[in-house]
Amino acid sequence: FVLTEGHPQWEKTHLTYRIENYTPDMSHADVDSAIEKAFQLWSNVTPLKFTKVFEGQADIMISFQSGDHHDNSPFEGPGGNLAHAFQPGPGIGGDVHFDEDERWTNDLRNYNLYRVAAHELGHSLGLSHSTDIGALMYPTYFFNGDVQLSQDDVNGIQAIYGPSPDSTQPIAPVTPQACDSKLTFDAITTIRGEVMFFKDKFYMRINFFYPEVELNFISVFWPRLPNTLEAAYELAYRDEIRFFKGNKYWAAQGQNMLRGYPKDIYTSFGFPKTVKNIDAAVSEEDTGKTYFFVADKYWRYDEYKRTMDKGYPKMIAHDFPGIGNKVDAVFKKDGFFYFFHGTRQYKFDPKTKRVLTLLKANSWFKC
Amino acid sequence: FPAPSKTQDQDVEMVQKYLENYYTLKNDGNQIERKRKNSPVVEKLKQMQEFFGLKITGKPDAETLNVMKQPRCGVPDVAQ
Repeated sequence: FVLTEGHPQWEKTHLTYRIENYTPDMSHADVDSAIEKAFQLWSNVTPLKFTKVFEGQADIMISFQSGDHHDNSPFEGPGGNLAHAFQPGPGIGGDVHFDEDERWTNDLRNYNLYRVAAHELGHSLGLSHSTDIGALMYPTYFFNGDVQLSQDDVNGIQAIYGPSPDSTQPIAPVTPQACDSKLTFDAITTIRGEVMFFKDKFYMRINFFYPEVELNFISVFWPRLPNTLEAAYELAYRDEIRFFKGNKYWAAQGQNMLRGYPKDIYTSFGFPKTVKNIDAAVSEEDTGKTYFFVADKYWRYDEYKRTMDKGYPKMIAHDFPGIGNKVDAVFKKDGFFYFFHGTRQYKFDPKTKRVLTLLKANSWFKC
Repeated sequence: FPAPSKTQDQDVEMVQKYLENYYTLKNDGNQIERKRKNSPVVEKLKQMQEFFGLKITGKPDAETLNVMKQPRCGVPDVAQ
């Protein structure tokens, strides 16, 4: 997070705000609600309280403006620059301007007013832009249906105003850091020659012509997938990726989610109802066999016959000696299985049934 | 797809405007200046690439142009 240069802040904790005018794109009630919810995000984690007033000069004046509206930053028409806000202070200080040349909505269509207002009020309270892509204070617009302060946002605003006097503070998500030695994964899959790692609501991606680890929201590619996936695997001959959570799974081809999903794992794969979720999965392109790891056991499924092979489940420790009894994630590359459990990664040779190397989970990120 | 080798003119304009708006690049209108290797544009581009965790090349590559085209907040990324 970044505190605005000079660390401007409000000297009082009770602030007023006024909505000076309304966009014709939404009902007054929807605008009021979006702005009120945006203020609530920040008051939930600080001692700040916000009261709406209907006339006169409020601390934070909110308005919809177009083009040059006689402050130092004219808007430039649709797209690009959506809104701006001024740091705490008298007069224009704290004020928020939304570009009326944008379409404002209260749903997933561009641009969601609640999402943008939550960001701009961060500026009104003394925050600048964060480099954390999971933070509300990140400069570019991204909205996948939920608006919540990340831990980065909470740390920033509490560096200025301290925590909320109410002990019940909402749990704020933390953006994974590729080189955090304690990094663990929810799921991992190959995808068209690349490897994609999943953690909470983020993917981390390595491709060999671009050394930096790409980190972004899973919903950038697959908007309808749930957060915190549990398993994923690539069915290369069908150019499909399958994502698992609970007893359901989704399928995608590239960025296109396939229709008719989610399906349940019982009907599709023949799992017994005692299986509530899949920990990890990997498919072998040459044999068409998919391995599903559940607790300390694993199943083998034949993708061509579309049936579970006989004699399963078997114990993981028996057929994959050395990798322990539980798997968080697994993928196959260049003939080797890479098993992940916690911060450990096991490079496993399926031919000799031996662990070849013990690695850190984030060894692929070349930290 | 690989980005076109030569950045299109409108991209040059967009880069200039983006850096003026969000990275306090001074607009001195000096075309020659913009072409020089260590011109302020290159420095500001590197600053923007570092902010967004992009490869720091000082060149308006495809990744960098893609970020610049994304809708965003009008407040600068660096202190005025």
